[in-house]
Order: sequence, then structure tokens, then C-alpha cells
Amino acid sequence: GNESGHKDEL
Amino acid sequence: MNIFRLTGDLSHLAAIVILLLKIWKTRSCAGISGKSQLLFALVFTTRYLDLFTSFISLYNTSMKLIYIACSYATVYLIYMKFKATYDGNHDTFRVEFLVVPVGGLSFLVNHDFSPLEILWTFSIYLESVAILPQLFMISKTGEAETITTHYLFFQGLYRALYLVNWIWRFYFEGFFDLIAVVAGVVQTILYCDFFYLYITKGMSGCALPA
Repeated sequence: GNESGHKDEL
Repeated sequence: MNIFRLTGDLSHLAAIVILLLKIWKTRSCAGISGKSQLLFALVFTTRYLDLFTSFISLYNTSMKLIYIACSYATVYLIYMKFKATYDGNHDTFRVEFLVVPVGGLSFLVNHDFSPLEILWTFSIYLESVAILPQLFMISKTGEAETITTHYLFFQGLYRALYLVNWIWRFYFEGFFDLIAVVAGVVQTILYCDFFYLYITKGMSGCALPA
């Protein structure tokens, strides 16, 4: 999902 | 985590360390835009506030802390320790022309209207244009030192690898973040002109586009 997915990237 | 994401992160780290070591070894920040480095410090600060709210992995936390520490160290060297060598006369890009529109846009276009999410969005948009003061400075002086061009090469390579990472994640994980992708494309495009010159002019201290 969009909401949590981007947080693992720097 | 795929190979493009990992090499992207490592390119980003290489760029940051190259710049820090260059300034430290030469005891000079001539040719470096302090404004770009201030913007990058602001980018990392606003993006990594989730260090306080969520834990993803040891790798994730360590890299975030390293990026933040290195960007603040770079700003410290430019504006404090080696301030006498900072070429402020050529670092004349008006950063408010970036920060104000980017701030407005992050309020209007985001995944969720919450403080942390708006700050994350702000950092994504700001990062895409944070290199502009540096490119503007080089265009004014017409030349960049070899090591500065290596720095820019790894900054551009990092974003290009992230684009491949997002294509990979779209196909194999069904993951797609429109905000990050659009900003990432913009950011990568800014380096295209530079990439062309870097490769054709033999990767040395070359005259760069005006």
C-alpha cells in the first residue's frame, strides 16, 4: 500500500 | 530491498561522503553551494522524523542517522569551520523560490493531511530541486572541480537507480508511490544535462552548461 510502503525507502 | 534500491542508497552515501571528504582533505569548500547543502540537511531532517515513530530495520535506521549526521557535518564545515573558503558571492540562488512553492505544494498534494506526512512530502519535493543552487553556482562560474563532478554524478546515479527500483517494485510488489515517483523523475531530469557532459568530457573538471 502507499501509506506505509514509502517509509521503508530512504 | 532489491539490488537497485541498495546500489541507489550506496550511491547516495558515496556522494555525501565524497563531498564531506573533499572539503575536509582540501580544507576548502570552494565551488560548493552551501545553500544546496543546507537544503539537503532540511530534507533529511523533515523526512526522517519517523525515526521517532517507527522502526523499519537496523539498516534503515543506521542509514538515516548517517545521512543526517553527514549532512549536518557538511553544513558545519561550510558555514563554520571553513567559512573563509566559502564562495558566497557565487552562491546566489534564491532558496525561498524553492522552499515556499514546495511548502505550499506539500500542503496541497500529499498522501495524508497530517504533520509527519506533510513534512515527509515536503522533503520529497524539496529534495528533487535542492541541487539547483549548486548547478546555478557552477553555471555562473562555468567550471566545476573534478571531485565536485564526481559528487554530482553519484547524486544523479542515486536517483536514476531509485527510478529503476520503483519500476521493479511496481512489477514485483505492486508498489507505486506517485508522489515519490514524480518528484524522483523531476530530480533525475535535472541531472541529465550534467550526465551527458560528465561522460563526454572525460569525467574531469569540465565546463558545465550555462
